[in-house]
Amino acid sequence: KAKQLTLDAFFK
Amino acid sequence: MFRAVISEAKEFKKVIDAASNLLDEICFEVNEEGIKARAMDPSHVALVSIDIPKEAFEEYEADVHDIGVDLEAFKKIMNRAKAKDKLILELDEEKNKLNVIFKGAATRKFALALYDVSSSNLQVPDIEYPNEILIKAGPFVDALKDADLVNDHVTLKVEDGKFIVYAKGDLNESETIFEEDSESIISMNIGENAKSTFNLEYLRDMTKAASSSDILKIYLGTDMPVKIEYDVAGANLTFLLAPRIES
Repeated sequence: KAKQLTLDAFFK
Repeated sequence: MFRAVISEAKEFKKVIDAASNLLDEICFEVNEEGIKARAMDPSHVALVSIDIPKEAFEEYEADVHDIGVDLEAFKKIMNRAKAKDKLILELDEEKNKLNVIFKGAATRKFALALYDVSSSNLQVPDIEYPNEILIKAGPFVDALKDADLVNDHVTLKVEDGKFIVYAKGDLNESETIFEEDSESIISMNIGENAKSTFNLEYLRDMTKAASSSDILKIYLGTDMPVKIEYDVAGANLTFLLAPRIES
């Protein structure tokens, strides 16, 4: 099953 | 104070269109160097970054201000621009409005209400990408249109030195292959094979402001946000879109 990530995961 | 004159209102309209496809409101941070804005869409899937250096304007004068506007209202006003109109933007601090003035066969003025949209202090995250592709917008948008026939998401791939736009639906598939020497490609800086899948509607929205001969800079990794950059009317537009992943 595909899941849409948010950009928050990449703001670290 | 803030006052900026843009020689072609229609070109600036593209910048507002690009932002309004993804955002409801925006805060333009203006200072003596130019205008910038950064914002994420409400679902935090996409980021829009706009930079317009003062050199892009015919006249430009500004102190530091945050100018928050409703993009739907701004877009509707910009839709009224005529082909040869000049555009003047000026801040009316007393009335708390942004005056949007078209100068053409007549001078037409709109006063756009300002909103308290706080500037986000967002920075485009400094992600290192293995691949950088410079491609003409027209053929890339065509590849997205092809993909749109078979599904609502699309996979962007770098494979054996080729850039591939691929979509697979329950029944049907589409694929556009760009080889390095194809006339659509300006340059490819390939580090490694990579593959990420994205929502197609967002990608379509992000590329809408580009004319077909404009050059898109696409940064691509594996299961990483895609970064797409291009210039419209002297403004630099940067978009970031989070991927879909198999879980």
